[in-house]
Amino acid sequence: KDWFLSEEEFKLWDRLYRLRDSDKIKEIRLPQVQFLSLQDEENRPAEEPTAGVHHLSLSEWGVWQDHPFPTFRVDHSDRCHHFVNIMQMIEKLRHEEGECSYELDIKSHLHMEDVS
Amino acid sequence: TGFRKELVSKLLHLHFRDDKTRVGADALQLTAELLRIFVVEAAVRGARQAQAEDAAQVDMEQLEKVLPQLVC
Amino acid sequence: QRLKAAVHYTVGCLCQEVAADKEMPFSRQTIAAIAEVTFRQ
Repeated sequence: KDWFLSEEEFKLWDRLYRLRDSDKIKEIRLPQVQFLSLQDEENRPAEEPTAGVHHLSLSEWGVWQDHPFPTFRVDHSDRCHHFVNIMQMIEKLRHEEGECSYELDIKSHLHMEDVS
Repeated sequence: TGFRKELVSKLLHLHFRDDKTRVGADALQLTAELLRIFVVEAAVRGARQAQAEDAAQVDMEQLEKVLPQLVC
Repeated sequence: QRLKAAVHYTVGCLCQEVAADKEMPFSRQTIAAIAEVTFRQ
């Protein structure tokens, strides 16, 4: 009836879930993402890669993010749909040749007198 | 299966600036349920991706594919 | 570390339930990864 594991639970954890020293991956971390444009309050230094530690990647499968993945009980948020839309646009721009359609779209709204 | 209230309380207190901050029983229960839903959602999305790829098990690759949209 | 182990254990139990329901096992690394993400969130 406390927060930590009972002896029996600890044994189960040790046997079933704990990553072993013999494993190639001994620890897994979700790195704190650094946005240069956003001042991070705590200004944590970027985490250096360390042997045996796997840093979960939010970008490695970026190309896969151009469509919403199936959900279970929690639907995608608006922010997630925005993210998917942006990835779709990036993907579209990547495959374009010649004139950039996005630039053409935006140019129609450009009025030089607005540019101070 | 779920997160024990005592564990949730301990997790929350890690982030409180004032040690005297208290958490009500309802808030603890709600947070425990939120954590449970988050874990199950992550697990099911990963499992579905593994099924879509005819994988034998859910490996980190499948989880990393669903992770960006999950944390969004 | 005991706190992370407690979170990790609970996540493991939940993943086992999903694994049974979906008939799709989880690697220990994946369970540890979900626990890490949950702990960070």
